[in-house]
Amino acid sequence: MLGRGIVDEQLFDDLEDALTSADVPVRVVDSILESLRERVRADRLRDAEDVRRALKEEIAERLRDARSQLRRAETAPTVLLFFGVNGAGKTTTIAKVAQMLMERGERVILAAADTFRAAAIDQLEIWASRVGAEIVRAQPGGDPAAVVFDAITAAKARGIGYVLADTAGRQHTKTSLMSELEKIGRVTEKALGRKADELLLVLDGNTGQNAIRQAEEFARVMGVTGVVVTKLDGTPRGGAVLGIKQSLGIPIKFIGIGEKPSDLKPFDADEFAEALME
Amino acid sequence: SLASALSGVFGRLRKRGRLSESDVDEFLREIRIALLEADVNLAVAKQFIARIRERAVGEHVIESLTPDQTVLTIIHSELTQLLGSEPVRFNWSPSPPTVIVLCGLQGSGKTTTAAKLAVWLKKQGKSPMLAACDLQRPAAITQLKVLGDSIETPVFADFDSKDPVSVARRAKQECSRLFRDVLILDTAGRLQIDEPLMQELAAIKTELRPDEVLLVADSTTGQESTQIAERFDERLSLTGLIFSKTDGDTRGGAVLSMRAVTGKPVRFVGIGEQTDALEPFIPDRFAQRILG
Ligand SMILES: Nc1nc2c(ncn2[C@@H]2O[C@H](COP(=O)(O)OP(=O)(O)OP(=O)(O)O)[C@@H](O)[C@H]2O)c(=O)[nH]1
Ligand SMILES: Nc1nc2c(ncn2[C@@H]2O[C@H](COP(=O)(O)OP(=O)(O)OP(=O)(O)O)[C@@H](O)[C@H]2O)c(=O)[nH]1
Ligand SMILES: [Mg+2]
Ligand SMILES: [Mg+2]
Repeated sequence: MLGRGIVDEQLFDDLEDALTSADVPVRVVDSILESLRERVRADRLRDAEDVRRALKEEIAERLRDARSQLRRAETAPTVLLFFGVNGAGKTTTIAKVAQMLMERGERVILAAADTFRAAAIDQLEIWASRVGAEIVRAQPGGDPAAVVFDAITAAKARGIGYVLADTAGRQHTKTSLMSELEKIGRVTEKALGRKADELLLVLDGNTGQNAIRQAEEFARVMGVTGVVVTKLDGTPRGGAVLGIKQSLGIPIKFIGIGEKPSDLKPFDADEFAEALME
Repeated sequence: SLASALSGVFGRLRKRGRLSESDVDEFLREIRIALLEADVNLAVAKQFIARIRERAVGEHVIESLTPDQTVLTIIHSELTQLLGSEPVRFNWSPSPPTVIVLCGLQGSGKTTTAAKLAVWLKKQGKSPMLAACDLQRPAAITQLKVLGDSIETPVFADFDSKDPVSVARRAKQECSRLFRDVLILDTAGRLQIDEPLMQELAAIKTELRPDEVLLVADSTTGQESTQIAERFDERLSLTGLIFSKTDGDTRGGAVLSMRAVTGKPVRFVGIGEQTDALEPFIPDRFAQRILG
C-alpha cells in the first residue's frame, strides 16, 4: 500500500485513507495520526516502512488487553452469555467456542435461549450434535430466561464445567428486547449466585460505525465483558473496534474467520493490526 | 447533525468577515465527516463532495444570505437523486413463473427477506412459491419451511440434495406444475471473494435465467459495501438491491455506496424481523437519515 520511501504529507494522507477504509471512526483516525506524528518526531523516522511499522504498533497498543483471555469461574459452571444484533454470528460462534473448550477436555452445555426465530433451536441442536456438546432447550416461543436457568441447574447437578447461552438477535434500539436480555442476565445471576462469567457481544466484522452504537447500548443495559468480531475471513478489517476500545474499554476476546467450528481465533492485537493495514 | 455542523461553520466564517470561495472547503470538510460517520464509502464520499463543490461554486453559494442552508439543500437534492427515484417495479416475466434469486453475504437477511417478499407479492395478488437452495447452513431449509408455513406459502425443499443448481431447477418445474406465478429462491450466504461459491451462484443463474437477481445487504455495512456490491454485480448482473435491518439506528451510508457503485435500483428495505416488515424504498427519507 505504501510504495513511497519518504515521509511526507502525502504519506499521512494515504494512511488516513487506509484507516478510514478499514472502518476506523473519524475521530479515532485523527487521534491515531496525531500519536503517529508524535512518534515520527520523537524517533526521527525517515522511511515510510518505519512509519508503517509504527502505525501498526500504535493500533496494536490500543487494542492489547490482558483481559482478552476467556474467564474461567472458580466455582463451576462457568457461564458465557452471547448476545448481539440479528445475524451477527452468535449461534455459530457458540459452536466454535464449545468446540474449543471440548478440545481442552471440558464438558459443555448449550442453552438454546433463542426461542423466537424460526428454526433457531434446530440450528443450535445440529451444532450441539456436531461438536458433541449437550443442549438444553424448550418449546419455541418459551421464556428464554427459563432455558438459561434450566441449563445452569443441569450443569450444577451434573458437574458440567461450561454453559454457553445463545440468545435471539435483537436491535439495540428496541427497548422491550433489551429488557428481555436484561432479564436473562438477572435470572442467570439468580441461578448462579453471581453475574454471568462472560457477557459476550458478538459483532459482525462487516459493520461500520453502528458497531459502536451497538456496543454502547449493550454495555449500558447488560454490561459487556468481551467482544467477538465475526466474518473477518471476508474483506472487512474491523476498524470500528478501535472506537469501541477507546470509548468503552471493552477487550476483544475472539475473532471468527469462517463457518466451521474450528474457525475461531483468540484475539491477537498484532495480527489484527497487521490485517487492518493490509 | 450535519445541519448544525454547517451552521456552526457559517457562524465561524461570518465572524471573520466576508466569505470567499476558499471558505467552501470549510463546509466540505464537515460534509466529509458526516458522510464517513454515516458509513458512506470513502471513494463514493469523495466523488459526492466533488460534485457538491462544483454546484456550490457554480451557484455562488458563498453570496447567499445563509450559505449553510443553501449547501444543505444542494446536498439533500444530490443525495435524493443519487439514491434513485424509480418506483418499485418488478421485472415480471412474460411467461410465468417470474423467478427471483436472492443473494448476499452471510447473515444479511436473505431467508427472512424471501418470506417477506412472498408476503408482499401476495398483497399484489401474486401466488408465490419459495425455494430452499441453501443446502449448507444448519437448519436453513427448516428455517424457510417454518417461515413458509407461517405465511401459508409453499416451499420447495430437498433435505437430501447437495446440489443447489439441481434443487433450483426442480423448484422451477414444481412452481410451474402448481401454477404458482412467482418463484423466490433463497441461497446460502457467501463471501464475494469465495470463487467456487460465486461460481455456484452464476450456475444457478444460468440454469434458471431469473427475472430478478437481488442482493440482500445489511444496512449496517461499513466501508466494504462497494467491494461487496461490485463483486456480486459483476458476477451476476444484479437487477436490484434490498437493505435489511434498517429498523436499527444505523445511518445507512452503505445504501448510497452500493447504489452509487452499481447503479442498480434499491427496491426494498427491511424494517424488522416479522414477515410483514418490508417496505418499498423511499429515497427522500433515506437521504435525511444519512445526513443525520
Ligand atoms: N464467513 C463467515 N461466516 C460466519 C462467521 N460467523 C458466522 N457466520 C455465518 O453467518 C451466518 C449467521 O450466523 P448465525 O450464527 O446464525 O448468526 P446469529 O447471530 O446467531 O443470527 P440470529 O440468531 O438470526 O440473530 C451463518 O451463515 C454463519 O455460518 C464467520 O466468522 N465467517
Ligand atoms: N431487525 C431486523 N432483523 C432482520 C431483518 N431482516 C432479517 N433480520 C434478522 O436477521 C437475522 C438473519 O436473517 P436470515 O434471514 O437468517 O439471514 P440470511 O442472510 O438468510 O443468513 P445466512 O443464510 O446465514 O446467510 C435473523 O435474526 C432475522 O430475523 C430486518 O429487516 N430487521
Ligand atoms: Mg442465532
Ligand atoms: Mg439464510
